Amino acid sequence: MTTVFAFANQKGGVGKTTTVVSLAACLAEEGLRILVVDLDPQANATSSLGLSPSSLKQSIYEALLEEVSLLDVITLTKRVRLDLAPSSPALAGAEVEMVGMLARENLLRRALDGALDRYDFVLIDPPPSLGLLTLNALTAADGGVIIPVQCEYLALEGLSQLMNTVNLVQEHLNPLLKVAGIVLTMYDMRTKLSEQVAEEVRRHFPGKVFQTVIPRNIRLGEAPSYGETIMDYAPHSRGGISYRMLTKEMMTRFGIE
Amino acid sequence: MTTVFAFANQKGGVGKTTTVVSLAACLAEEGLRILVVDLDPQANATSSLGLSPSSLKQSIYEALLEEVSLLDVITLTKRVRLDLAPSSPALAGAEVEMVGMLARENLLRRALDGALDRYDFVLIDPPPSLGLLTLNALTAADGGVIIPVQCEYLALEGLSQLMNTVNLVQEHLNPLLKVAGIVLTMYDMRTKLSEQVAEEVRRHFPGKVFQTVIPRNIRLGEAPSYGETIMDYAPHSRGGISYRMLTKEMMTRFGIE
Ligand SMILES: Nc1ncnc2c1ncn2[C@@H]1O[C@H](COP(=O)(O)OP(=O)(O)OP(=O)(O)O)[C@@H](O)[C@H]1O
Ligand SMILES: Nc1ncnc2c1ncn2[C@@H]1O[C@H](COP(=O)(O)OP(=O)(O)OP(=O)(O)O)[C@@H](O)[C@H]1O
Ligand SMILES: [Mg+2]
Ligand SMILES: [Mg+2]
Repeated sequence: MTTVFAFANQKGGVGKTTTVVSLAACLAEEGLRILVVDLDPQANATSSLGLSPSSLKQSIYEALLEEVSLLDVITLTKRVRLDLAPSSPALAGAEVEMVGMLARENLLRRALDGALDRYDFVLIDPPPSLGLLTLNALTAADGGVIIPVQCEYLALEGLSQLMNTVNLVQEHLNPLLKVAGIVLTMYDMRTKLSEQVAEEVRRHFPGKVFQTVIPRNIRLGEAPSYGETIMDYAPHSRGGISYRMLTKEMMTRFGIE
Repeated sequence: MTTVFAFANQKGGVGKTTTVVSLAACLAEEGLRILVVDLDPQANATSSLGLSPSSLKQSIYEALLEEVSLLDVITLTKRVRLDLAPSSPALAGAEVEMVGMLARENLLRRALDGALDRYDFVLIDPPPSLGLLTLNALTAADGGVIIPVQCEYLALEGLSQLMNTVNLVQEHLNPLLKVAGIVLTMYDMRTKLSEQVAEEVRRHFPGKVFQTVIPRNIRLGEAPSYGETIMDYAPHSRGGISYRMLTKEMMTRFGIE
């Protein structure tokens, strides 16, 4: 039984890609088979996993819009049991191309169908918007949406719009969609603001916010420049330790051995 | 003669809104008449200037899609000479509505026509994407695009896609569009990474990068929670001082008395 999670938030720079890539590495380390789907034209997850987006012959674009099998697009990464459906610059034009297509919100769900039995988890990294790429991610996410929320005031503002979209998708496209969890990121111990934001989020989403809070940690910003996850680059840093704790908490919450 | 700037970058969380709001406050302090256009459905610029997006009767949405005059939408802010064309949640649906419209990339440019003579500068804050809202911003930006670039590795990746879009808009929609400047943001003195990224950007865009670098400064994150710009909240903080310096540098570069 494969569980598909989308890590959505239209607010930019809140740690969506960092959370997907870090959790994927930790889950693979625990022995699970993981597929990361990079659904952002910026291809940050692809480069964070050590691949060069412009050098790939095929990407998730071809699997969504040209009926190429996802299995032909999936590529191995440096980590065992961690595979990637990479992004490419071609994805930038995808949303406009999808507008007129039949069942356009289901393109990713259909593409995933052929690959699900090979993986325990699929983690989808969408772009910072609520457009068709993110709608595809939410429609495919039978395990639910995990929302990274940066501990900054401006990151609070967009949450109600995000919840509107999640509710609409649940009503019209994916009845299984729910908020599977909320991850507080870039928590800065030096400022009261982080704690104020964290409390506000816990109040609005009782029972959904993971106990593990991801601190601001320079190593998390450095790891992608080496094409490595935090688990390879600095596993004993505060960033590495907190994502490992988050993984354990996730496994308990979702009943994974 | 009014100059219109767009502050575009599809990478999320790089400081677009913070730069627009901070520069606007500084330019108004220098005696110039400023209009901020909030083109992001998240309405971060609107709340950073102390207004509540959900309580406004009209927003930029009505000026773009319902032929309401921009002058009827513009609202005053706490700062003298700093006006705002606010965003609202309705803007979230705008991009899909625009797809089929005639001259859809010119909607903002046409809306601005009626208001230009009242302002010295118009600063546009787009969402983190290269969709129709950002295309409208670039098409209206006769002064050019100013690109905030966060001093992080992942922020480098999207610059070539952004430049592709800028060049396409310059060729087909706005011959005056150019890169008017690049602002390095969230520079962290504690890590080599920031300097490496800054050097890389200066190498790729010779002569475009402002000398003034904006440091990471907690006060910039706190100011929006009070609905104030950094010039009101903490004018003598490193964040306040650096944006004041950037404003002076901008005025020199663009020959503003
Ligand atoms: N906990 C953290 N501490 C410090 N830096 C971080 C942390 N998490 C992420 N970063 C860095 O902050 C930047 C933004 O993170 P990331 O790119 O993962 O966010 P995102 O939500 O995926 O952005 P986008 O909206 O553009 O897709 C990146 O440069 C990343 O390396
Ligand atoms: N120099 C800085 N130092 C510290 N924090 C900053 C700085 N500049 C911006 N911030 C904070 O970082 C977050 C991201 O900045 P901001 O929202 O301005 O970026 P953006 O590019 O407009 O984001 P989006 O892509 O979502 O529109 C905000 O919470 C903001 O308050
Ligand atoms: Mg990302
Ligand atoms: Mg913004």
